[in-house]
Amino acid sequence: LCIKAIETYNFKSYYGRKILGPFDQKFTAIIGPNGCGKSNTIDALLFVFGFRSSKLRAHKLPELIHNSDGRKDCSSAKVTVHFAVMRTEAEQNEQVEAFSIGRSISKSNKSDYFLNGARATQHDVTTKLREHDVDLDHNRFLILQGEVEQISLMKPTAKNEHEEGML
Amino acid sequence: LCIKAIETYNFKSYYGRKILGPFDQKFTAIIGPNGCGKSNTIDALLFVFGFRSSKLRAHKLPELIHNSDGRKDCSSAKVTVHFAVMRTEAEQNEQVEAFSIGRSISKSNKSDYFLNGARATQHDVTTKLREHDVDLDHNRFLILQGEVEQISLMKPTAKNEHEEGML
Amino acid sequence: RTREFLASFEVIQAKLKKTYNYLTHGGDADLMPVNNTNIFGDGIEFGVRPPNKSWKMISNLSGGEKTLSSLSLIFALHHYKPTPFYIMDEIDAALDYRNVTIVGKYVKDRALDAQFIIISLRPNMYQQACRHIGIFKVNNVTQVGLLASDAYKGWQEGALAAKP
Amino acid sequence: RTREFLASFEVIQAKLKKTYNYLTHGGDADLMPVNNTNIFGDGIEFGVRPPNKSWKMISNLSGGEKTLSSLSLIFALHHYKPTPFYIMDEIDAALDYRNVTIVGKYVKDRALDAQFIIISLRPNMYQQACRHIGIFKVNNVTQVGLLASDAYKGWQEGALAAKP
Ligand SMILES: Nc1ncnc2c1ncn2[C@@H]1O[C@H](COP(=O)(O)OP(=O)(O)OP(=O)(O)O)[C@@H](O)[C@H]1O
Ligand SMILES: Nc1ncnc2c1ncn2[C@@H]1O[C@H](COP(=O)(O)OP(=O)(O)OP(=O)(O)O)[C@@H](O)[C@H]1O
Ligand SMILES: [Mg+2]
Ligand SMILES: [Mg+2]
Repeated sequence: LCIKAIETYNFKSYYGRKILGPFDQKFTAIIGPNGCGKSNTIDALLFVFGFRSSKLRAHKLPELIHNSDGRKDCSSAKVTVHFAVMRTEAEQNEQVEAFSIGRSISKSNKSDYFLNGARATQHDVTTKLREHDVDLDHNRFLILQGEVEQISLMKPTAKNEHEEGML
Repeated sequence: LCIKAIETYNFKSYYGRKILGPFDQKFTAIIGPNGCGKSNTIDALLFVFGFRSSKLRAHKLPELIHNSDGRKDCSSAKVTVHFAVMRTEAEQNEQVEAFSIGRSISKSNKSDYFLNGARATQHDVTTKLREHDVDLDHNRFLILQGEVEQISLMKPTAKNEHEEGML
Repeated sequence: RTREFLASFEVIQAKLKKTYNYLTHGGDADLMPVNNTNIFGDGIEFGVRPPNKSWKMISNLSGGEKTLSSLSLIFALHHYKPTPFYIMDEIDAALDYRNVTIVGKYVKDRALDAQFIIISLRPNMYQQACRHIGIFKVNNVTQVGLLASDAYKGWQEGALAAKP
Repeated sequence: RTREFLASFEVIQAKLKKTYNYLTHGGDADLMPVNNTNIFGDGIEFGVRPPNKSWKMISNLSGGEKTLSSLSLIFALHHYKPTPFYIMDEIDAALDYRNVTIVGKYVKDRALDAQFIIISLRPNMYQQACRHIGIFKVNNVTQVGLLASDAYKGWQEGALAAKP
């Protein structure tokens, strides 16, 4: 499974429709000056994965809707993540499946999920991700800004749960 | 007031006697690879200022005594900070006074303070520092590794105490 | 069940040693049950021996040393139970130049069996990426684009040569 | 007493605006009593408007933006009530290259009225220092020395060119 692109609409600092990508199947670097919106890219991904607002540096989900001087009119935000399932055989990459997962939030705090463009439940979305081995229980795939040092400082019993969970 | 040099004996990763300095009156940079002992330099300073062990990344003061394979024999550690009081007149720097503050810790957790080489109390030491405007109440002179971002995140009432304290 | 746990534990422990040894150029790492007779209850302790140093608990390490320990653990766990992609935000903040280069190269090698999307401010890291996405803010609105390889080098030189 | 407080408050507030404006090349900052009728009780809120952006509370800023806000506050407080020296450990961890250079230059200018001792892994920062103290670890023991200016440049090139 790999992430092809992240499509955003009025999400955090991304006013209007923006496409982040296409991401490399191997190693993509996101670069730019302080405050330009790099970490917001990760927030967009986590938003779609169903993380709660505090993990996205917002107190409530509607705070994720773009809001700046002269653009206070945004009534909703939406993020769609485009995935591809690749098979690598004999140095050849072949796309086996493509799907997209989306999520929207309105000013009234109404949140909807989408699977391949159609309305779905959060459960549908997380099930799809888990089917492809995305570790949504321990979030091992994710290191947020400022968090890397404390991963090794995990309490001994927390490490244990980690391991048991992986069995 | 400026710091001339920091003399250490068996302090943290500094085995034996070491002299850190001479520090520039204006702007000195401490450089070196990860884990070599840069932050320990700051710990040495704070140790002499009377900070408690948790601020020096140790659970108890005796942990500050050098301890590594083959060198488990260190029974005490000592740090002496050499200060100079400078007056700057017409672009000329003239040393008006020089003094030193020291502190030792033994394996048995016995800690002594020194002022100009002679035994003194912690109160003598902090009084001397406060006379020279070192802000030991709010530690405004100090930004430890990883702390700079949260300075601006201070709670509103904490900022208030800061300001009141400065009046 | 305990046997299964011990089996996977040993796989991860072995991979952790190897990974930490590589990232630190000679260090050693270990996972130790806090209590050998009650592995499940008391948990697992993580200790390392940086190259030419003595064994230490992670809490006694410097910022850069902790970062390398964390990354070793993440990569060891991946070997045991892979996830398809990794998203990492400024994992190089506490690393000196040499370690940034080492980690960057390691990520590039690992990228053959997982997709890496890494945010970084450090050229030694991002110049090892296969592709670069540049983000800029214009009038409070984020603009984003895929950078051609010379465009991103131009950004890097501009940043390195930055005059205040 | 409230009058004294307000007087010093305004001095700090003015200096904060100036400092933040300089460090961010055009941003604005403000200290606002949470409750104008109960300044002492309810405290003071710190808000900033990064250049070309809208006013925000510090908690909504990025890592680099928070760093610049913190440093502006520290320097504003220094102007009001100086301390003789500042000890700073890796304050540039979250800063992009341009901001590291800007902060480094600002520290160099401030060093005329306070002594700065700064630990940094970033050349754009430490190359602005007047003197360099190099620290190295040999067999678990820290060695330290004052670096002559060409010696430290050699260390920097070695680090930047580091091959894993
Ligand atoms: N809902 C929103 N509307 C408009 N702007 C927002 C919104 N939420 C966050 N922002 C802005 O996005 C910016 C933060 O972006 P982000 O954290 O992605 O920066 P960054 O590129 O990671 O920076 P750094 O390198 O300093 O970590 C802040 O200026 C913040 O005010
Ligand atoms: N009592 C002690 N005896 C021997 N070594 C010690 C002692 N206390 C700490 N150390 C060692 O000192 C090292 C940490 O030094 P320090 O934190 O100063 O590194 P640093 O140069 O700041 O690194 P970084 O750039 O990663 O922040 C660690 O390896 C730690 O184990
Ligand atoms: Mg960020
Ligand atoms: Mg350090």
